Amino acid sequence: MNIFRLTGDLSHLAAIIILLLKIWKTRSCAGISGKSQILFALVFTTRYLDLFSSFISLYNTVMKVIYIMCAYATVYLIYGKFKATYDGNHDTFRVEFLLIPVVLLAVLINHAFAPMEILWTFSIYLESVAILPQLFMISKTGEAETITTHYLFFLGLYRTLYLFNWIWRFYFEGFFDLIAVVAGLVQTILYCDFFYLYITKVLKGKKLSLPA
Amino acid sequence: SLHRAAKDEL
Repeated sequence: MNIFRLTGDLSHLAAIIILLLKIWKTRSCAGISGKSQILFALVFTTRYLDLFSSFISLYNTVMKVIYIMCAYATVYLIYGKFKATYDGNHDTFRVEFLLIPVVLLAVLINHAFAPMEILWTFSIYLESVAILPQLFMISKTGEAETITTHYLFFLGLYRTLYLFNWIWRFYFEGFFDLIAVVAGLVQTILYCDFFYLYITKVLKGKKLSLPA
Repeated sequence: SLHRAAKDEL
């Protein structure tokens, strides 16, 4: 464990909690892409199947359980409890255009052709593009609630910090995982446009609205 | 030894 990975995980946890609280407190999931949240739940489900088979640390187990529970709770709030506030007309990204290439890539490019390995690789590739329906929805509505931008900021920051974690691990531990690094780079690059708007607008007290 | 890092990560 290093400071980048720890702050990365805490940033990820903050994002997940911010979103859950936003929906719960405002009793509304306006502006939130349910599709992205389903993809995140799928990412956690396929990545954390080893929750029962291999114990790494209490921290690892506790965080995985929290992530999975929050992901499904968020999906339930969007499609169940507060579905009347779900903005389906703007959440129209064709997720099959993500899932099919990700499945193919996971089957073709992986570290080992074994079920758990393929599922882990699928979850890594899927996570790198899972935010696209959300970013697409914001581009369609032309704006985002400020609390939603904070959610996206911490979500984008988490994988950016993981990139530094991998630099750290490469330098100090000689570890390197090309699949995780390349997918993490793609994931972070997808946030660049948002980071620019967040820093130049939201942090100056303005509302995030597109076109910039 | 460049091998898997990410298995112990979240």
